Amino acid sequence: SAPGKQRNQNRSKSPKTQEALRVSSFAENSSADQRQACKKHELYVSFRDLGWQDWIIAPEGYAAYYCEGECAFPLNSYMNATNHAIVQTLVHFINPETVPKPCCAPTQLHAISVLYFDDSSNVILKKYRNMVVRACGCH
Amino acid sequence: NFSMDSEVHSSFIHRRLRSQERREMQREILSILGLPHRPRPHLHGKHNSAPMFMLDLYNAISNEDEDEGFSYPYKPIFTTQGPPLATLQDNNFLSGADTVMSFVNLVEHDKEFQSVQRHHREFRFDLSRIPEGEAVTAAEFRIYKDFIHERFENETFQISIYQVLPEHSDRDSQLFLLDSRVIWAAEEGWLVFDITATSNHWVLNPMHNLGLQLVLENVDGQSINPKIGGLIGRHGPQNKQPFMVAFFKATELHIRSIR
Repeated sequence: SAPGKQRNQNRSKSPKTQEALRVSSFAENSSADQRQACKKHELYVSFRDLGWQDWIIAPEGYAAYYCEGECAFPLNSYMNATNHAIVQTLVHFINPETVPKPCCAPTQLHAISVLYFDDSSNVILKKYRNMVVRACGCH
Repeated sequence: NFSMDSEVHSSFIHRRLRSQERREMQREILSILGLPHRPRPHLHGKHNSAPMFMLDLYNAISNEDEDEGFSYPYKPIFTTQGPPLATLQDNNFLSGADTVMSFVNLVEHDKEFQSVQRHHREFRFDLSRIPEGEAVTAAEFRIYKDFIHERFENETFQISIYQVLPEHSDRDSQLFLLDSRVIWAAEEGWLVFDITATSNHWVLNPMHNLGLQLVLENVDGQSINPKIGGLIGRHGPQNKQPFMVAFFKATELHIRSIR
């Protein structure tokens, strides 16, 4: 909990400002710690580069994305932290040797459709679920 | 170290994969796609009718919500100068399909069979390699009908599609009428026949898959050569070849094994 003096100072500020400060403070700490917050990173899977254009008709590739980063306090709202992640972080603080930090992992996944030839030159249009990361978060 | 992380991140994105890494990546992605190996199609006919039809379908669904199944845009996919010849009346079951698959006709040559009684044309499709855990919800046989200049515009033909039934010891193979309709000589476009029940039967009993027979008759009930009626066969243009398309819905949840 914050000390009394600081709490009084913050009282005049709107909750949004406080949140902004907290984010800013976290950003500073992060850069100080030289760690990156849990977020989505771009990763394009190119079927063309894999040399599959002879059997995959469409798409040429797809933006798969992946999640990477540190899940540490404060777990801001943009990180989509679960309640469990907060508990996990607390327990990690208490016992860092044995309890790991929460994981930065996908919280929302989407499908892609792939159109391809099979061995018999028949054509298959199939929906593959959970292929594209839409959002990352701490679990 | 943040700068080091950045470099690693950056190099991870841009570095070209070594051949071994590339092979491993290919293996991993094939595994994600649920394929045992990289398919090696014999033909590269991306401009054949079936791949083009499927590509139209792909383009139609690619803008839709990816969480939903395919909703089948049941307008005539290959719009021609003429009016659409046929559409399925009820396409509700088509929406929500997980997989759509087209099948090439395996009959090597158009044998315009001219038995004593009648002309007919044969079609066969290999349904033995349908995706695992998928059930057929709908299936269609599609054949293109060209405009016939030599005929009167108001002349009509009757086109009938039969399922070939297995032979019994006491008789030759029999035919089971699936659908029959009247077409005008002046009409042009894709004819679509519902063969859902037949496809399900073939999936469950592969030995009974003896294909389809098409018979064209004039107004007097005499069988005529399908070519004369404008029905495109194997010798016709690539983008008008007859084919079969089936819609599947997953019957079970696929759980990837832990590796």
